[in-house]
Amino acid sequence: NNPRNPHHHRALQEIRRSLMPFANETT
Amino acid sequence: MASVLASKMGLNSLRRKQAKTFSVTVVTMDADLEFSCELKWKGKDLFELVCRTLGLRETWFFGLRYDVKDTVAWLKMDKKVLDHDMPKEEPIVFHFLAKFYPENVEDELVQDITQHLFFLQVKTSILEEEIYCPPEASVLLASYAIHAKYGDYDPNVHKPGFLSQEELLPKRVINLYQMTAEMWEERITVCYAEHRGRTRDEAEMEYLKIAQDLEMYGVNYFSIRNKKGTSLLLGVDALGLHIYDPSNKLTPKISFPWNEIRNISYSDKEFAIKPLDKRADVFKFNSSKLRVNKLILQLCIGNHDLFMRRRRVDSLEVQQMKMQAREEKARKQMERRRL
Repeated sequence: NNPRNPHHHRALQEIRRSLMPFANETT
Repeated sequence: MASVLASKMGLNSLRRKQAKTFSVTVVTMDADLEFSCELKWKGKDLFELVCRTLGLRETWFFGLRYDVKDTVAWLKMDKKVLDHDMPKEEPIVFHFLAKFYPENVEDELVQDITQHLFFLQVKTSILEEEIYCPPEASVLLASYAIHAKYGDYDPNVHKPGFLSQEELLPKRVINLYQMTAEMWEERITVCYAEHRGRTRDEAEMEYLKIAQDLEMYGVNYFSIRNKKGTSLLLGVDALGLHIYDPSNKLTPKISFPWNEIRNISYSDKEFAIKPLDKRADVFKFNSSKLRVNKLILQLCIGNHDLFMRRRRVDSLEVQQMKMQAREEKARKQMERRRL
């Protein structure tokens, strides 16, 4: 599911990347 | 003098005895309202009073919900309030909530109060995990929720620690990462700073648009069984009926859009969805609880009515109401620009 607004889409990708290094091992 | 007083007192107690009222508390997403209702009032009388008190005119999205046994039910408009099967201890508590959702939030919501109530309801459902929200979307949405609460980002005011008392994210999301509260605040603040230049109202609308784009609200889910006895989930929303596997609420196995349904019948405690396409199978299902079946039926009728109404021209009254609300919005925007 991607938001219609490309700006939101980019923002979500950026947030996902910034969270990744801190993910618990189980995730 | 004494006898006049006594007769007045007598009259007052008589009046009290003959009281034709009962008290209710109506809990909205941002206030608790107390009302005194006449015994003869129908659901409609109370509902209209609440809407008038709130100044809300987009009434068709909302309803008064009450708890009954282990489920919920909505107050019927044409039935006396006291004739509903509910606990009668006063004050009787109702929740004023969105019962139906727009197909397109940006086009359909007109009044600020409607938007605000939707925003608060969706935000609460996300934080309380009634709605599944992926981690990255939780952070983006939190940044808009903060924007709606604190106004535009100002680094001189919004210094580290300013979110320390806020409930920002669903617990499930927090538990997925090894991050401190400060780290979460920093992530959210980075996003907050990125959408500078918006008003609080605009931030609320953006929140709703993102949540709608990601299909994070608007579906009422029910546990059902098909005629083979398989446990499934039924989703009722503005666009139609959806059947899900209980382990995947996000992607329906089958969907029945309203405009492809010939008829939905309910008899002998069983629903049957008959598609327009006569070659397609009739889908039969039910919930084991009678109250839930009633709720499903009500939501089907209400959502279908709204679906049809959206495809017709608005009544003159609604046109006028929408025009007034748009003028008011434009006037506010002009004022803001001038300031």
